[in-house]
Amino acid sequence: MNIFRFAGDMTHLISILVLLLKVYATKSCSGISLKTQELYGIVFLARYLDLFTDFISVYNTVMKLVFIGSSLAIVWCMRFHRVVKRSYDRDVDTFRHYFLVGGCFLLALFVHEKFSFREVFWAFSIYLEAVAILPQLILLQRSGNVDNLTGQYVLFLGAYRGFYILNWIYRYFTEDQFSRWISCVSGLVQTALYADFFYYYFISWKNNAKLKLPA
Amino acid sequence: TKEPLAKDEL
Repeated sequence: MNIFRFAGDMTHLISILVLLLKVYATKSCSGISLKTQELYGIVFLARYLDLFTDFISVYNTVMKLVFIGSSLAIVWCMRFHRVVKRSYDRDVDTFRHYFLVGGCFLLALFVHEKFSFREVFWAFSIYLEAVAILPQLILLQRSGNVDNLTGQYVLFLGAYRGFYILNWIYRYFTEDQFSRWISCVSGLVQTALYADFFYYYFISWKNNAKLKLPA
Repeated sequence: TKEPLAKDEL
């Protein structure tokens, strides 16, 4: 564990707490893409297949349970919670995210570290996480103004993988046989997808204005 | 084939 990875995990945890706060406190999921939440649920379920077989550390196991539990809880809320589901606008959340699932799975079948059930699903989860934010970013562009909690949620979610990139650089130089090229390339693509959001978020913060993404 | 590294990252 190094400071970059720990900062990344904490930033990821904060993004989830901000999202849970928004949905729980406002009893509303306006501005949140259900499709992105479903993709994240698939990402964690596909990545943490080793949850009960490989024990790395208490921290690792607890964080995996938190990530799986929170993503499934958000999806459940947005689909079935009496009050929250009324604020879900499916007319704006129209990204065809099943293409992302199919495409990433196909890619994982060809590009992986080892052709085994676990490794293919792990590579699939890495590729899918890189593009999982697309429905959410498209929804924010469509819905124009972004409420503060949603903006902070996306900001922290984008920042966490940026910390992981620093972690991979650090591990590359400090550990001899360290090679995480699948995670690195995907992580760079993932963080790059947030570039314009970070830019508009910074502009709105500098001008102390409401965050608006150009359509 | 060499065993892939243990997945110690989240």
